[in-house]
Amino acid sequence: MLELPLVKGDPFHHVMEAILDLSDVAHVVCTTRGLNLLAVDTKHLAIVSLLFPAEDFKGYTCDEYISIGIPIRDLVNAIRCGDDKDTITLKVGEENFGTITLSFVSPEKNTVDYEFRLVDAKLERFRLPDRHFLRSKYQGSVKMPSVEFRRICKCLSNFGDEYGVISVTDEDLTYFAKGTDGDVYVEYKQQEEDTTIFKIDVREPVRLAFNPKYLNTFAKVFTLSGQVKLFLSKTHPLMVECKIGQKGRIRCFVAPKVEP
Amino acid sequence: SGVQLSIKEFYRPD
Repeated sequence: MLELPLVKGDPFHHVMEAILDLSDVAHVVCTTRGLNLLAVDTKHLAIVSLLFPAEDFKGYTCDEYISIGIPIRDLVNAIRCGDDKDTITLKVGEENFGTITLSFVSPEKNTVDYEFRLVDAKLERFRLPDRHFLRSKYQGSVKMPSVEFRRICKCLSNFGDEYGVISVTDEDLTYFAKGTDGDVYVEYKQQEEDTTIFKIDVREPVRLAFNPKYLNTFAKVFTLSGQVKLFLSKTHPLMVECKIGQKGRIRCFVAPKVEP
Repeated sequence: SGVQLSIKEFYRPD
């Protein structure tokens, strides 16, 4: 049995809204320890993963291992229909195996229940790298304010939706996007006096090409946290992470492009 | 503008 309390605008809802146009199904694994959501876009260019430990989820109840595929559009449409003041609970029970129920209870105790079919999402689950892998295989990381990161992603995506590059050295971080009529180039210098807001940590310079559209899609999710951390590798997907609550986190992986 | 790689080339199904 699973009971997942949700609030309009919480990280779970935010991630679902963000990936609405990229993916049809979110694969969710729940255990007594917490929730792990994973969604892959239909073109297999990006993955988003949300980890939410039970202690960060007030009212979370799960007494067994549950692995389900949630139809993203149905869930988002239902949440959008609810009122901001409603208490929302996602339920998966033994008696209604194969379906999930989304219950909305207003402050006056009026209720609306949505019931929809679960989706088979076994093929959409990938074994993602752990922190040890990121430390050993990635040549650099950059910590920066999430609002700033979103602004850049929006700018890159508006300018050129197909081709962007992130480069990092121990002195600066640069973003580049190629548009049809021109290019955009953004540079951040590492400030020696303050590394709490912006910090570059590289073993060797890294240059990574990617599609800015995907990064822009996820960037709004990262504003749930004050800061984001980018992990860059010459041979692996770009990974962006932000922390949610005490021990929760959101990660997105964007597959690179091989430069001509 | 480069050849787009798939995420499947990096991560195996769980």
